[in-house]
Amino acid sequence: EARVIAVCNRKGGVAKTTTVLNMGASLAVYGKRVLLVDFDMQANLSIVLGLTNREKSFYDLLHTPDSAISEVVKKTRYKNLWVLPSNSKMALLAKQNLNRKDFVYLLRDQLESLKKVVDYIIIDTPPSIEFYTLNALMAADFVIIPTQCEFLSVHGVAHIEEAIKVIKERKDKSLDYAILVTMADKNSTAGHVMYKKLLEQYADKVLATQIEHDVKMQESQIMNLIVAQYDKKSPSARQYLQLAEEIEKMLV
Amino acid sequence: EARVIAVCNRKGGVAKTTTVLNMGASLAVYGKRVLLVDFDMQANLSIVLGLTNREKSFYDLLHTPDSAISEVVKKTRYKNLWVLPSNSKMALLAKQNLNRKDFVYLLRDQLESLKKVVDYIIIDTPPSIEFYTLNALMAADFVIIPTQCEFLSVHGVAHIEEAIKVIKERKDKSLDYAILVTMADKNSTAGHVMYKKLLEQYADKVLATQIEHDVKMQESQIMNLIVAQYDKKSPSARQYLQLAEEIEKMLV
Ligand SMILES: Nc1ncnc2c1ncn2[C@@H]1O[C@H](COP(=O)(O)OP(=O)(O)OP(=O)(O)O)[C@@H](O)[C@H]1O
Ligand SMILES: Nc1ncnc2c1ncn2[C@@H]1O[C@H](COP(=O)(O)OP(=O)(O)OP(=O)(O)O)[C@@H](O)[C@H]1O
Ligand SMILES: [Mg+2]
Ligand SMILES: [Mg+2]
Repeated sequence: EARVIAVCNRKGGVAKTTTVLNMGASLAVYGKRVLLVDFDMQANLSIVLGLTNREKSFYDLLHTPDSAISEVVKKTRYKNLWVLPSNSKMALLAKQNLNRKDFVYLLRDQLESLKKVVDYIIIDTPPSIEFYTLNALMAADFVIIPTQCEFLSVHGVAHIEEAIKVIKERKDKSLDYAILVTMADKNSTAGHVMYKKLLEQYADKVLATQIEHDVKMQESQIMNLIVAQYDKKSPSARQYLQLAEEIEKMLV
Repeated sequence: EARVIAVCNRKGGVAKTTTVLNMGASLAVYGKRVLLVDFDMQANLSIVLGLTNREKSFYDLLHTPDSAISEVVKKTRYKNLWVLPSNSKMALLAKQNLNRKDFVYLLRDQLESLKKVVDYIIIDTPPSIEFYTLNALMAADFVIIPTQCEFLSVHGVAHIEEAIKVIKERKDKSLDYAILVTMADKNSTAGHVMYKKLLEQYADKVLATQIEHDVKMQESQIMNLIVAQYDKKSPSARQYLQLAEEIEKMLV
């Protein structure tokens, strides 16, 4: 059955979307069947994949009677990599469903049938802890928390960690997590200071792989490509492949 | 009467909080009386100023009968610079007030009395277009949209610009805006490509001042200082002072 990974951090701009895409694509390169789920109304994952607002999203799946998730999931240009896109209707999802007692299970329930046909489901979430992120946490059995080695990002890790703890207790479910350092600047003293702080607070949760700041990553997104296709020798391409290996060893 | 500036972008991590703090502090350095409003439940502005969750926030102001805004506004360690902090109760603000027909005026109405005693009110907002950002837009007469010269940030500018347009029409209010390039990397080809795109779409809205990527800024936040106090010769310190001048010329 598929491993379901939620990629979460309420701090903005820490490479959640970038990690969902490039870690997911790297697992696919290793022959795993991977479904990426864009569960953010900003639809950044969908945009970076070159999709438009005309694509169907999880909202359409939920609100179209008798629609099958297979009609909404799309192939990407990459072998073994599929995506469940987001579109502007995703903004309505929270508004229309927040009052349901079971609103946190909406995503999990729809993903059930897919867990038999893929190896990984990786969920992108918005920079906040609310409807969308809570749905992702409930659907997941593992959480990756990307963070930069900067004061405010490191400070934000505690909040998502707290949410994970609450979900584990109240829903009596297993939910482990790991922290991924992103956009690392090896030459930054401030970066080293904050990395130390991260290790002090979360020692065994910090992944060995770090993704360094790499202009090739920004260039790849302008081209709507995964960085491994844009420039497979670039540091971030190699590091996301390395991350896929590390995750495989941890979860399988 | 005070000029009210909302600092908004639904893209995460584009230096909204950093701009509210450092542009606000720079205006204060020039002798203006400046109130910073932390209207984000993440409370990053308050945290960077060294404040804790024990401080009163806008929520306390609204929900404590007969409380005056002067009891909630705090001096900062900087001359001419005050802050209305955020705390974790701010998460309740949206939940408890979204159903009010006039919810978008909550912030504006509370700020009225303060507009006579300061020169600038600068509002920090979360990376989303919803309750908090809409309140900030309704209270403001000017919007600064910080953005990086990166594919997803530039893409996000259109959304806040759209929200501004809608508010101007539906509320028949004047609301102008300008775009501030942040964390600029002069050596990045991708950055130059995206800067061109920004100019193509928003030519006359892009501010002349750009804030470059500067490790001193990250260090200053670890120290809970404005960058001008931490290292006044640093590029970002000089650029935020320059920005304050440019804004003064535009708005006064
Ligand atoms: N390794 C890297 N090197 C350089 N730039 C990067 C790297 N990883 C991500 N970026 C850039 O940083 C920006 C933020 O990344 P991304 O949008 O993935 O973050 P996010 O956490 O999903 O943001 P949000 O909170 O807005 O959803 C993007 O412009 C992206 O291209
Ligand atoms: N000029 C700069 N040079 C280097 N780092 C910067 C600069 N400006 C901001 N930063 C860093 O970038 C990160 C993001 O900045 P900031 O938190 O202000 O963005 P934001 O848009 O408010 O994020 P969010 O969407 O999470 O509210 C912070 O760690 C900050 O220290
Ligand atoms: Mg994202
Ligand atoms: Mg912020």
